[in-house]
Amino acid sequence: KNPDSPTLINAFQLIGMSSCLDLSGFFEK
Amino acid sequence: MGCFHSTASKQFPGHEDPVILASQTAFSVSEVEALFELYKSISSSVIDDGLINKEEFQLALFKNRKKENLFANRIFELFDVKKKGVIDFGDFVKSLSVFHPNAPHEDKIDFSFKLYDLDGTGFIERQEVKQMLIALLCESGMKLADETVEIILDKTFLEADVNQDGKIDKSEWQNFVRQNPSLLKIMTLPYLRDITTTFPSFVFHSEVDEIVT
Repeated sequence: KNPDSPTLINAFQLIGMSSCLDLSGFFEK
Repeated sequence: MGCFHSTASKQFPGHEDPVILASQTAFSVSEVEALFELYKSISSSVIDDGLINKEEFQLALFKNRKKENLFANRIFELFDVKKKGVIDFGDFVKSLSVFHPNAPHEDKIDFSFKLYDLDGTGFIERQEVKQMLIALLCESGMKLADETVEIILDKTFLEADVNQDGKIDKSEWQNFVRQNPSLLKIMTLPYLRDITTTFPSFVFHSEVDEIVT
């Protein structure tokens, strides 16, 4: 690995940031 | 096994036997009964028919019935196990069970695979991931050049798509998730541990004389 190359987040880590994938809303009044 | 009474909840259109549901899921009988309290409130929020439609689902999740979103739609489709366009109590409990902290890891991997396999072909394809990335960028107001999106997709598929056929199959997904366990974070809802405390009123409607776990 090139130590100078920036670490890129993978696509699924980014998608997982969607608030619409967070089901906590069911339990928050 | 507890003793059953004929109660109002047994007459509820979407109701299913909590003992059977508990035996099929990560929930105890008491937790299933507590979930029924939540289910009753969601399923009567727009149309009081004992079933959860998409509008009620979104209203419960986002407090906003008009929020149209690719991910919200996909989650609804996955909860709608019987593909009836509505979620009944059994669907609701079985789907939420996957999000229980004690649910089997494999169930979480399977559910997340289905979530990302938008068209249900049995593969997560590059075009699907791109579509979800663009939806995420729109939702969050983040701006990324198309070139950057392609670089992220290249890197992701280089790591996940081991046989480099342009799509991620179930076994590749299992390996990728093992290497990136944070990807399953969205698959666990800590709230589900305390469901009986969140909805204590289940005690007044309980059908079992004693707590069955």
